[in-house]
Amino acid sequence: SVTKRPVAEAAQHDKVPRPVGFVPPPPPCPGKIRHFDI
Amino acid sequence: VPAAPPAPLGCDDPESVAAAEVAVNYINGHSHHGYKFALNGIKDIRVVPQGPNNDIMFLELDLLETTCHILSPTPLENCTVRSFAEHAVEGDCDVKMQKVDGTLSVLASKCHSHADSSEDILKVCPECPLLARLNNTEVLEVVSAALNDYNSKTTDSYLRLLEIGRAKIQYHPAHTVVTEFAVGATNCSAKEAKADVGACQLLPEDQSNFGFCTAVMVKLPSQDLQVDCQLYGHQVPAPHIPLLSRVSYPTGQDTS
Repeated sequence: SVTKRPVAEAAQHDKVPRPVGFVPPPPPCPGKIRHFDI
Repeated sequence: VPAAPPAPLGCDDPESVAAAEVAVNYINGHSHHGYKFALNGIKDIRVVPQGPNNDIMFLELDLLETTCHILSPTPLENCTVRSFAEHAVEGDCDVKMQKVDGTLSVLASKCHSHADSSEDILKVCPECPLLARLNNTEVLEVVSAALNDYNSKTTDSYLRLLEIGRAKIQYHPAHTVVTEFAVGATNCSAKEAKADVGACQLLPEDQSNFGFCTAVMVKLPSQDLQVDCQLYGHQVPAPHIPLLSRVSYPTGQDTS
């Protein structure tokens, strides 16, 4: 019989294990501030 | 299997920065009033492929006013960005560009500039003088007195006011008005102007000679006026910048 796993459990299982020290890349935008932000 | 779409451009990617620099040069090159603006940051960039080696790019740019008037021949990279304490002016620009075979061009730009809020300045620097409106009576009086003072002492050409760039008024420790304004040389000497100032007209485009003045008027405790004007010398004008003809206002400008 096919049982539907709760999302949280599925998400837990499907989560790709990340290597230790993995740093997500910075978001592509907005870019760096060159002088100051007002 | 169709090739995966290219990863979206990051705002700090070299390609994005190159496009932003072309856009900033275009914006400064097509601005008729005020000061040159420098790139402070790229807020967003979106690329819409049109075909092989042909992309449309939409950029959202954050610019900051520099101390160079728009007529100054000083290269932008040598222009100082006005500091926060000097009451900075920010420019928000949306720019549409095209990149064909690696060549970037600006298709359209729309900018809005506005001074930083007084609250922000006073929060960080309670003593800092704030920008005044350019049609403030005191400002107009100081600019007029300063230009008259300069013209009464110069042995060169009689100068006419092109536009007031910015002005600040402070009341402590002394009542002081600081103004910056753009001027143009006329076809009169200062001496001839004394006889008939109405005949003194700005030099024609092919001989134009613009300049920039700063004036500091201390009103109290005793009145003192300091004026300094620097003429740029004749510059080959960019074809699309008409003569300056009106005062601009600091409360934000839209340019397209």
